[in-house]
Amino acid sequence: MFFKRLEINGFKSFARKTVLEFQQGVTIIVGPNGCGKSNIFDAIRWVLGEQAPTALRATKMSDVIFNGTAHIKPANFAQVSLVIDNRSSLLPVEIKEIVITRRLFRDGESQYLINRVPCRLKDIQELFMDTGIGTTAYSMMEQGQVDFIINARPLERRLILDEAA
Amino acid sequence: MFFKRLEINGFKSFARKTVLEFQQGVTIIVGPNGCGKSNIFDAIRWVLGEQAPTALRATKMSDVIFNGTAHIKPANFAQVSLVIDNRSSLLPVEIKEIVITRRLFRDGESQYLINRVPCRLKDIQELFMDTGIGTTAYSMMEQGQVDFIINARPLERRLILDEAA
Amino acid sequence: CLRLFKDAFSEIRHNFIEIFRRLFGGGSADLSLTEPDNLMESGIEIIAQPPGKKLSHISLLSGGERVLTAIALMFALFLRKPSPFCVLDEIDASLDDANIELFKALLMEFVPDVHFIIVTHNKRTMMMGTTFYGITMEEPGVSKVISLQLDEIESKISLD
Amino acid sequence: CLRLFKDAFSEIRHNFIEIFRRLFGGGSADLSLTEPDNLMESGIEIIAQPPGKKLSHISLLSGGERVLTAIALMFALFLRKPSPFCVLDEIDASLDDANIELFKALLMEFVPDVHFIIVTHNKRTMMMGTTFYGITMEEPGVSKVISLQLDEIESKISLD
Ligand SMILES: Nc1ncnc2c1ncn2[C@@H]1O[C@H](COP(=O)(O)OP(=O)(O)OP(=O)(O)O)[C@@H](O)[C@H]1O
Ligand SMILES: Nc1ncnc2c1ncn2[C@@H]1O[C@H](COP(=O)(O)OP(=O)(O)OP(=O)(O)O)[C@@H](O)[C@H]1O
Ligand SMILES: [Mg+2]
Ligand SMILES: [Mg+2]
Repeated sequence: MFFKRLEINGFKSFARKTVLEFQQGVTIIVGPNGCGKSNIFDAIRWVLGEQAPTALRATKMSDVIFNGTAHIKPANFAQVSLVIDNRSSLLPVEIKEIVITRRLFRDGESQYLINRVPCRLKDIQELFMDTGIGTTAYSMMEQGQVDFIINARPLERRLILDEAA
Repeated sequence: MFFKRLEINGFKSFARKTVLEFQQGVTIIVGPNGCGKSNIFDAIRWVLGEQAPTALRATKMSDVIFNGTAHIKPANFAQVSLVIDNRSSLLPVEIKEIVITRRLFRDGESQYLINRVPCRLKDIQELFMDTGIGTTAYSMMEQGQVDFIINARPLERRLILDEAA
Repeated sequence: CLRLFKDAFSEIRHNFIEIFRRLFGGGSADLSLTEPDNLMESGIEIIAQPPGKKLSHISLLSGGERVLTAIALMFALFLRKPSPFCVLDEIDASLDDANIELFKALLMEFVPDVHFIIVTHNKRTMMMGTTFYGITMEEPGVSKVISLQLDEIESKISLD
Repeated sequence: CLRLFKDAFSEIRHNFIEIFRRLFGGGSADLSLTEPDNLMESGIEIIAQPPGKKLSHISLLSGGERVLTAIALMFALFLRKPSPFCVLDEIDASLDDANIELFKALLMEFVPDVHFIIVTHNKRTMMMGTTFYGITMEEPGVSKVISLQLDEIESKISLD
């Protein structure tokens, strides 16, 4: 097993703490237009360290913090935690369960944590180096982008191939 | 009624002469992937005078001429005719039924005809001037392009609005 | 020319506000000019706020919400300058069933004046047809058109 | 570095040729280098020829053929460097039912090693799930997750 659990709180349309437990196999997510399905994928991309707001359909990173509705005040911060089962020791650490957390406050302060211990983005990136995890083009297919690789210019395709090299 | 009939011959995957009769109301076209549905819309866009190969998913205009299969030789020319019912006199001519034809030969020679009489592209464009017919952005929504107007830059949107002005 | 643009813009804007509210069953929308003092060169911004949600940049809309917003703008343009025909190529691909029904209801209002030609894989959209064509490639690489009735569409699709 | 790229390119190319033929049930495909003499800077061209059709530029492929070709390349990359997870957001939107079944069959081969998380509106794709989540906005603007069983999915979808 790999991703055990995803906890989302104050990220995009997830105003309240929301938990998705994952199991081996295929997880299917359904729901009407605009209900928040793609926002879940944005949460995964974000907690894995994504730095470009446009990759999250945002114009500035603070757009990912829950912005409020007619009845609920905007959130002060967005937080996503990803619990990873590391029994297969894919990640180069001795720990069996790893929790990656990312937080962003309205004032722009950003925090990263591994197993509840504050760390830097670099530490998270090093943890995933060469494991195939991360936001490579072929492990996260965004909505409407599946034929991106067909439309891309030859050099853009080269960059995608290099990720798998 | 408006479009009465579309005749396609040697255009893209339509190797043999093919006729679609239209009636008032909603015409539905179905079929498996790659069978030729979008090619029909390319045929309409082409006979109405489209000059850019990229608007027909082609790299050069001769790409629209039937290119052959394992068993059939490539065609020498592509031809599309559109029969228009003009009883409502929307088009500024006295004729009740107008047939627009466009032909392209392998050697690059291109022909336009109105009611089987050779004419210039300019004559076809003048015929449709200010009638709302033609390949405006809002009367032909290509596959996968429906949210083009949302993704476009503000000045590109202005061009689309100007077409309707 | 300026006079013409001003008229067109205000009519299209009015249509867009109205049609968006009907398609989304509420919420609000608007069109604004990037340079109101320089009409000749100004671009157009789109503002869209689905019902119950706070106003935010249109890039945050979902796939289905973007398509519905684009459809609202398309029909707003149509009302300003109708075209006798309209071709739609799998415009319903990212809409859920509820939104397909709203889209169909809107489209049917234009049917008396506009001839729609629609390519779709969605059974709900097919139901609004009056003429049906199936395209096949019985001979590999060669498109052939067969005329179908509505009942054939039902069975043909399950064969697909 | 050059050595690494050369190895990767030839393995991915081989995978792509193989997977394309399986997904399309025939035809042929290939990857080629725009500058074979300058490996460090060379771009990649994609060649795709569906069964029964003549070889032509990939821009002439249909919407569904392009998606299937992209899926073949995606899995070719996966085979070279597997990732333990893969998220797919409505990747099946433009595929017809026959091609959805081919895509599903291919995906199932990767399931033992890869955890797939898939958003879809298509009932055929849903059938391959082991865990199901429905997302609703009972409270406007606020996403809520509910865990569903397969039988609930069936009824929930018809309610959608
Ligand atoms: N920071 C935020 N605060 C509140 N709501 C937000 C925020 N960012 C995005 N949203 C809302 O999330 C919604 C989009 O959600 P999402 O893209 O996940 O929908 P979806 O379920 O994928 O729908 P579709 O089936 O149409 O693709 C938008 O309506 C948007 O208003
Ligand atoms: N000049 C040509 N000669 C022969 N075949 C052609 C030519 N141009 C395009 N084609 C073929 O037409 C096919 C694409 O057809 P089209 O785009 O109409 O499919 P479609 O029915 O819209 O499918 P989808 O449902 O996937 O969108 C391609 O397989 C392509 O090879
Ligand atoms: Mg989505
Ligand atoms: Mg098509």
